[in-house]
Amino acid sequence: STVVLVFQAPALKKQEDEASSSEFKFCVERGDKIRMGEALGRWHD
Amino acid sequence: LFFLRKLHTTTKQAGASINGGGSSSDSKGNPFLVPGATVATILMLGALHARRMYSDKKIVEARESGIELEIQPDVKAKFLSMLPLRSISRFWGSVSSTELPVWLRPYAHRAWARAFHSNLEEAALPLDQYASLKDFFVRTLKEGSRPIDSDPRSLISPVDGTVIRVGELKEGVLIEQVKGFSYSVSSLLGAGSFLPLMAASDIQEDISCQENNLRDESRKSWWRISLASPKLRESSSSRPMKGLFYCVIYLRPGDYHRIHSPVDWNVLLRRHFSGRLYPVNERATRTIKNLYVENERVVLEGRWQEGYIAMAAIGATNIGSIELFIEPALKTNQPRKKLLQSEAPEERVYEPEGTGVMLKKGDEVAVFNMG
Repeated sequence: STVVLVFQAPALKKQEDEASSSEFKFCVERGDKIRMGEALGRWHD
Repeated sequence: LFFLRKLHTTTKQAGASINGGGSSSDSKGNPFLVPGATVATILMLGALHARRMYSDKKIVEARESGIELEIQPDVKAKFLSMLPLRSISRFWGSVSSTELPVWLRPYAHRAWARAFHSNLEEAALPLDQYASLKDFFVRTLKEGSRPIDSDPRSLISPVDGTVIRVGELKEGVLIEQVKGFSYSVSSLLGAGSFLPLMAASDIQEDISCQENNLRDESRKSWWRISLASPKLRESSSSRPMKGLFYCVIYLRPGDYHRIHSPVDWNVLLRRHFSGRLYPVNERATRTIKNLYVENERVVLEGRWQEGYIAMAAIGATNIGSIELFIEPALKTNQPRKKLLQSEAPEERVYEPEGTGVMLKKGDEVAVFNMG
């Protein structure tokens, strides 16, 4: 079984820069094992 | 169970014959005579398991050396599509829900835990209190086994599992299944998803100021708008905007299979896609295109403090049904009445409209059931 999460989170995109400098950051990477309740990501003002 | 009962009976018979002083070497009553077919089956299963382990090891080695998995449709994948996977799944569900004798329960559950690396110390109840394998599979955990991240600016994992993909959705609104093959988010969540509407509405405000002719097209997707008016999109991208992120988590058979709320949110809508029930393991992701879009799934959509949020629980052959705690009447993995696959998902808007069901971070939302 699989769970897919899709969500909006604070992000900042600059016109001159192709890559978005997002304010939301994932705390995990591909291949990581994670347990329920652990942070997937955090955001800052 | 049949095998164990038979073994138990033959052992009893053997004991009786030994006590009775019987020394006959006849096959009748011999405690060590296991039928040849059973031995052959055990050997075959062992060989298949060993082969699978070898294949998994090769995949891990390939990934560690930086080789990306690519889609490789094969004969087995085609063969899978011809199998009655729903019937197999339902049969497995009824087998796994068979009540086990109390003496057998700890052995059966320990065997499952050993095979799939489950942590038995976390189980909320003693093993003999799980009447069937199905009950054990959906076990709750001891209090405090899964502390919830207390940071109010964090989004937590709704499940135990392995992170398959994470990232930000860009222009295509696609999620990569494997290298070179992606599936569309709107296909996963449903064509009537709030996703494009909510993403487009912010943009549409800017668009409507500059181009009145776009005002009436309220259901345009982000993708269409980006194609139709790239200049407008550039101007809107110069200011802070909310991004769309995604995370795909795979649950192995030994993992805790309850789904919790990742944030405080309002669930506004539920959508049920009665699709196929392909396996969703790593091999299947490489060999079956649109795997997540094809499979039976339940999608919850709603709003949280930062905007849109959706969670899709995707079933598989062995774990085919999804039980929603916020809607216990929902039945999934039902026998198919029509020969043709129904494309339209079944939808329910939660009351009161606009507010729906409020869930707190860490609340139990759903559970994956066997079969």
